[in-house]
Amino acid sequence: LPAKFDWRDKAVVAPVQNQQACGSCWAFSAVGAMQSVHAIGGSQLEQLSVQQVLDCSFKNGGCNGGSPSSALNWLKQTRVKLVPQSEYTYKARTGICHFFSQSHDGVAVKNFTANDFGGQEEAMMGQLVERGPLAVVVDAVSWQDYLGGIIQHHCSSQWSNHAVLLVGYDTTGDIPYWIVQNSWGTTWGNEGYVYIKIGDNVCGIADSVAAVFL
Amino acid sequence: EVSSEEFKRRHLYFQDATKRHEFLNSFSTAPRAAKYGINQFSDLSQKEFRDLYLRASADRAPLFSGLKTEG
Repeated sequence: LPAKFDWRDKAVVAPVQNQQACGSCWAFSAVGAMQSVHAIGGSQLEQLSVQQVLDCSFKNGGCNGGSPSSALNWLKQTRVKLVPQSEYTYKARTGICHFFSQSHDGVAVKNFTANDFGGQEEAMMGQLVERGPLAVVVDAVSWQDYLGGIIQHHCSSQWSNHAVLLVGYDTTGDIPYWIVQNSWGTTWGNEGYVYIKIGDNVCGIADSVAAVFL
Repeated sequence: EVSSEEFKRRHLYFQDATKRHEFLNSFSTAPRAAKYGINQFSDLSQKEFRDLYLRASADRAPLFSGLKTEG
């Protein structure tokens, strides 16, 4: 495994977005993984519609919450093709699902895996390098006050409450850390990113890690 | 009247936030350790913040077995 790895260096990670006052992080996390894996596969990096997942993934609760793996499961079962964000823009509120014909262009999920990497964060590094950015859930209670730097303490893995996109890691310094894209805009954290110490399952980052196959 | 009530409430949340920052920053002084402080969420109560932004859940995921599975 390389000592540091960052999918942003390969221009396959879309810009940081802002979920605004809507509990849609789960949709941003799942769609973020899809659009990156789509770009890794050779397509042009294109932002896909988060609103389509928010409105149509009936097993989730729209702005009231959901889970990335449940969204990926819905996409896998229904073979729904995600359209570009430009065709179905983000509104920060749950709306009526827009349906598109099967002939309409879009990106479908062929399969996905969701695993607990607790105690196996080195294997998780390998999964990231091999599969592309990963949709993960964390305990982000202390992120309300986060300004930057590497989170090492006081970020329990008591309960998962937020979903984000794991895009890289860096083990070259004193404290090895994950590089995580959040969906709270670029004014939060490190221009929208948060760094989390690797090892000890800080913030519960290894509890539920989803990789996408398109 | 309402706005001064609201102002008082937000000011209280802000004060709570600064106490949290002091606690969280006390954990580590390592150069690259996380820093906590005033940001766009500082005048939200912890409950408001949780209700607005922490709405994800995680389905129980099987332990990674190291096998190369396709899901």
